[in-house]
Amino acid sequence: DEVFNSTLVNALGMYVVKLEIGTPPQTVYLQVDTGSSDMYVNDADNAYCELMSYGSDYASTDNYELTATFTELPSSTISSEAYTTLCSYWGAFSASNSSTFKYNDTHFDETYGDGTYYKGTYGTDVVSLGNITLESFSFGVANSTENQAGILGISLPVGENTDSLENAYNITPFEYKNFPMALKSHGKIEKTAYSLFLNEPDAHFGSILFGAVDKSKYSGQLYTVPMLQAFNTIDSLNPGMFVTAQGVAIVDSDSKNKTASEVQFPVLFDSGTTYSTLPTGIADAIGKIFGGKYSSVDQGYIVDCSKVNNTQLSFDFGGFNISANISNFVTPAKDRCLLNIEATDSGFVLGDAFLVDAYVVYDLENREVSIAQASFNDQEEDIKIISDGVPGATTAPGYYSTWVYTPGSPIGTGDFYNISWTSYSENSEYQTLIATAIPSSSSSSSSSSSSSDETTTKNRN
Amino acid sequence: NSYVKLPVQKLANIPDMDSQGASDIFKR
Repeated sequence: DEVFNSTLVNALGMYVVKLEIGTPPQTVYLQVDTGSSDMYVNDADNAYCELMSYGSDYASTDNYELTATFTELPSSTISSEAYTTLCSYWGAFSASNSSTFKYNDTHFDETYGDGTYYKGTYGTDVVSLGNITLESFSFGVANSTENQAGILGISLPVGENTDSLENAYNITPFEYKNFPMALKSHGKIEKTAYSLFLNEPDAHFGSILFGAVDKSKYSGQLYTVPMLQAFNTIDSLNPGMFVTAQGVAIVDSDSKNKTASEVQFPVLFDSGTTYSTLPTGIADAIGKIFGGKYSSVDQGYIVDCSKVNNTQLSFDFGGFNISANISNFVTPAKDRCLLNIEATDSGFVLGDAFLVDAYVVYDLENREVSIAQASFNDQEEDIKIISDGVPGATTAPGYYSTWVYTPGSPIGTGDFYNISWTSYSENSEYQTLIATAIPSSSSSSSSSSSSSDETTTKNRN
Repeated sequence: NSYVKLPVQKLANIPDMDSQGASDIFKR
């Protein structure tokens, strides 16, 4: 009934690579996803892209006043070309316009952790990146999706959607050479491994180095830990390159540690996730250290902004720690800040907010991950080829102290920070912080009503 | 040279106007 001034929240952004597909080449930008294994491109003719082109999604904005902020990017990153649809901004693929594309009559139907999906058919075509060409490369063309961009999944082949289509399409599970595997089979790299460097949060470019390590991009020691076998088999419900997190601590500006948890849990370094999802007990312990209140709608803790300055979120992965600036996880909103750590009971992920401060080497063949603290010193490249082990990496002291699956228990045993804490999950005052970030002066809501915090005493797990 | 280096470009996510909240764009 009245004008409501809404703020569009910048979801940090996503990390993409540019590829050329087909003959003649069609340009697509694909989200780099270490949490999935298939490459999908949007079919230029899919219904979602057509819908977006007609703008019907915007018909309901009549009652909103939209504001936007534009940030200039280097001229080399975005051309001045006018994009007629959001899908064409990211690049969509027209199979009929490629003389070398072949459908292989295998369907895919993949849903991700955020509920988005791609459905369509696999096919093969020429894929090129720079001066490298991969002939007859397998990927999916999505004719049903609500994602504007395609995706480049570079995880283990066991995570390919072809392994989970038996019931839906009566397809015998099989694996194909996904992108990192194809690079090796085409002789472009010696081992199916790659190093991810997202660079500083404000940087426009990072890099992914297939088949090598750049020693100039990290500081300190590069430690190796094993991928967890429970997530590496065809029977795994949630396949992926999970490793064991052994503990979590907050380190303030005086280098004083506050241990949040010494509980083992499996976690994925996922470039396709913006923030993080952690076990509820551990997330609550972190939230409590900052005096936060959990908002299930905002998927994070509402905190005083002053409490999250000059602080690091540090993870122990087995005798060594990797720390990320807590500001990477923070979204300022209204007069408070949202600490974007989602509490969950399964599927624990450290996303871009953590990965910007980490240098991660994924060794898909040896099923190991090597991790170091990222370095932003802009030193000259020092690239070493991965031919057997990862150059410069040493086995972590806690290599063999891995999380072990126990039926019914998603995490290990141990102590949380302060075994009693306050659960704020239903705190109504902050349930929709982001949605009401800048309410109109005339608006009123029940959110101003007082709420009582539910206090729950938790026992040791 | 036995390695392939790809620049990874950080692009702003265009919010999906059809979605019901920010939660839809937080994780994949």
